[in-house]
Amino acid sequence: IIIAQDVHKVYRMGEVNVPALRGVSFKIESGVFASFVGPSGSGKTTLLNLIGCLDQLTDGQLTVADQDVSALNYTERARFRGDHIGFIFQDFNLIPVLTVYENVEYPLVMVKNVPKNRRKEKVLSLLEAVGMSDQRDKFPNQISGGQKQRLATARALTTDPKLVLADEPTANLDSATAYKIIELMRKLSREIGTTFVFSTHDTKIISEVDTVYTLEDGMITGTLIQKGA
Amino acid sequence: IIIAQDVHKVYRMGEVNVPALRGVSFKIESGVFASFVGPSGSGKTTLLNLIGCLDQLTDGQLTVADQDVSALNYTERARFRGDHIGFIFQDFNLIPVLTVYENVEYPLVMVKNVPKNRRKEKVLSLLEAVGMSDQRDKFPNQISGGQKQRLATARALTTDPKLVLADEPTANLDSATAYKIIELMRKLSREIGTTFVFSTHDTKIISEVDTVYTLEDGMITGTLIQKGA
Ligand SMILES: Nc1ncnc2c1ncn2[C@@H]1O[C@H](COP(=O)(O)OP(=O)(O)OP(=O)(O)O)[C@@H](O)[C@H]1O
Ligand SMILES: Nc1ncnc2c1ncn2[C@@H]1O[C@H](COP(=O)(O)OP(=O)(O)OP(=O)(O)O)[C@@H](O)[C@H]1O
Ligand SMILES: [Mg+2]
Ligand SMILES: [Mg+2]
Repeated sequence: IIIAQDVHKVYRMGEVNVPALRGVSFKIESGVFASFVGPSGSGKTTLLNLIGCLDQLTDGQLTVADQDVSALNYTERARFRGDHIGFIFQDFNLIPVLTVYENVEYPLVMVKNVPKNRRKEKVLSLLEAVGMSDQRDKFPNQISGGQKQRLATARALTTDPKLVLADEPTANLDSATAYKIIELMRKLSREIGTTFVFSTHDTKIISEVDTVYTLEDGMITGTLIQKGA
Repeated sequence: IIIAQDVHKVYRMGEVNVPALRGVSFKIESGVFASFVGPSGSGKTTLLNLIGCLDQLTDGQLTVADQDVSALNYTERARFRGDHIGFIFQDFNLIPVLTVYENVEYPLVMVKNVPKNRRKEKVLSLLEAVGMSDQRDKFPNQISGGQKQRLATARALTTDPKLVLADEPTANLDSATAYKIIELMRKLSREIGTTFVFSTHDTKIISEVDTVYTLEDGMITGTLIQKGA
């Protein structure tokens, strides 16, 4: 579902160029659990942003779900992302003026145009799955850090996307809650064949995935195939 | 340095009351490394916010550095915090219009009125200690998640506070970088007797601290004395 060939990303800051990705190549099949690991600043978020069509590569080829994403313009990327991808942001990126319930419901209204009664069923079952049912009427500034993270996860899964990009989804969670989230993702992968690509430092996730790519200084320096826990 | 007696915190949201802390008592001596652990939503950030004078308790007594903090008004709390406490926020709370360098320098200018040449020495040595020297001229939206977290840590240590409250300071860091930060804190504790109180899920921190308090549903359900690693 994801094919990357010699992908480069340079951030241009005035006079200075920051080479965040310096030639990354890999192939992730559909339904796989894969993870990128590596030091802080090694390029994990940058790579997930490219796959998730939130940013454009500066060189190389990147194909997601048979679509060459570098051929898409801004509006086409937003539509492609809405149709196929769920993104769990490292800094959550929640909508502050919507409640917990409305944040999860939003993609179903805006992107998929799902009827109201089926939306309610979906939102409530996801909030239950991430342990957030009793927080549903609160706003993002009225919940804890780990609750924000779980809300961001529920929101990414609400449209049953083919591909979920999860940037540090358990960083703010205790072990028991983290395992609950990982188990939820495993269930989706088994039942509807969702592909999950993680950026993480969490050994609980790393030990669960099929493939681990090590990223250092914008290059892949190691690939470990484990075929899942 | 911190004495809590039967501390309560209720968040009032219109008709609904959320009891985040339901009677917490403990005593943390000066120079100690202590940590609060517990499930997401158990009240760790709420407790650190009370100790850090960012919020007021609703019942009980709380004394920090011999000051009864519930007796302070808003401006007195801000001054007390600026004089004695370094706070590492769970969501970093950086100033977006200041560079990395200026974010670390800011407390030295605003609070301590340190002369410019001594400020430069201090800021550069802290940026070096957290591995962020080459990011100094960037803005917070131009650095990675873990780099933001390390910047938030450097900023909290810049005034050599007596007490540092660190809310999940390693959540976004790989192991090697996390150990570098923990080592920096250990060094400050040894050299200038800084007291560190963590809220964390990171076993690397938990195994290093002198005392571990387990918080569940707003109550302390366990106290483990380890006397440091
Ligand atoms: N401003 C607020 N208004 C209402 N409820 C709040 C507010 N802030 C926090 N809460 C609630 O109080 C409880 C404790 O929150 P707190 O942020 O202290 O938890 P935490 O232990 O730090 O969790 P995490 O590990 O997820 O960061 C949570 O259930 C949260 O939803
Ligand atoms: N908008 C930007 N402008 C300039 N440099 C950037 C920008 N965004 C990221 N960078 C730099 O690119 C490098 C890679 O950043 P990235 O966020 O991908 O790292 P990461 O592996 O996700 O790190 P972390 O584990 O800390 O989240 C970092 O050195 C960062 O400072
Ligand atoms: Mg990142
Ligand atoms: Mg918290």
